Amino acid sequence: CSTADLGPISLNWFEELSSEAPP
Amino acid sequence: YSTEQTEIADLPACDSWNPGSLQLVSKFKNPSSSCSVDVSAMWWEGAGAKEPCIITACEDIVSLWKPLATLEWEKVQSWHFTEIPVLQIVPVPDVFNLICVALGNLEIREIRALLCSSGDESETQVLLKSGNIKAVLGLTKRRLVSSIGTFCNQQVQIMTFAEDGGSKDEQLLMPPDETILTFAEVQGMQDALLGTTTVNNIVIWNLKTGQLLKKVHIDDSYQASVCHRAYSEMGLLFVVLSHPCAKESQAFGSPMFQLLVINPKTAQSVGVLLCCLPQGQAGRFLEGDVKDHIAAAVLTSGTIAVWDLLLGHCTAVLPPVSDQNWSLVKWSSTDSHLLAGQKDGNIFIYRY
Repeated sequence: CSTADLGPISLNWFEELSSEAPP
Repeated sequence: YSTEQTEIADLPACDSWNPGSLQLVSKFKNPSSSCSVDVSAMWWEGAGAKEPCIITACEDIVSLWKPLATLEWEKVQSWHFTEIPVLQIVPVPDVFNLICVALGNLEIREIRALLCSSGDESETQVLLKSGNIKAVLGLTKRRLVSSIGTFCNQQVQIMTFAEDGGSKDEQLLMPPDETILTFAEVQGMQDALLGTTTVNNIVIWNLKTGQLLKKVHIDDSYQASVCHRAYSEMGLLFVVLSHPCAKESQAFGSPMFQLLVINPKTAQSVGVLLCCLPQGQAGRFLEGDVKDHIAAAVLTSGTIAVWDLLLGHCTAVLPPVSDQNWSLVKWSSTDSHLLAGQKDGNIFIYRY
């Protein structure tokens, strides 16, 4: 399987999702 | 891969498991007359030293067993339950001398803490939660997460214990508006928590802020998946699921465990490994446990099977012993041992 199928990957996904999600 | 491709690629060969990789270390019998429902291992502190102990749970009694020098086990403490039967032990990491248990009939109605201070063997129970409890899990850093209620009337709460198991702090997480089935901690990320839901979503929370970060819809091939383990690597989430409700297929038998990779940023996921039974084995998943990269399951046939998720195949099969089917399997949290139990209270400890 290729990770390309999963879309762009971010090493800081947790911090980025936390800044985007409603408080 | 599609699910079908993964199944073909990972179907284990007949001779790929080694029954000798489980070696019996010790065994003991819980004399309770009620049905044995769970087993767990934990550290217990007494007389200034920490010991690896075994907790056994029958419907009406929970017992603490300490090791003797002769590879035997001695029951040192028991807690009795006369009103509501015990359903499961809920281990809480990083707390000594505290056991949590879930009580109920088909569903959890209460979570209780069982306490025993050093040198004092008096029985103490504290009611922590009551209600329509759907899921509960002990987390690192002395935390316990539980969800009460369903759909929009759901409360997801984190309880933090003091080091001695005493006073506690409580915090709410944003509910996902769909019923939570199971929780899983993300290894190495103490502020991240996953949940599986009844509509086949995996939800991700930030435990520090209580935020619901993402919902990831997973393959509808298997309903009511249970998440056993999760870790984050290179920006991806790897989760190990089991599928207790999966139907047996003629070609591949029942899928037992699945390793799924999720990109949390895009909510895209793909299955990378499907653990099925080796040829010649039959049965469906009854219950199981995953520690590091090793997964163990009790099958409806009464056999225990073990998979190495790195090798991608079954590595050991343990048939019923003394004509008694296995009903419980747990990895010890204190060493690399496998705890295997039978309904009549027999507990066998194997080295893997």
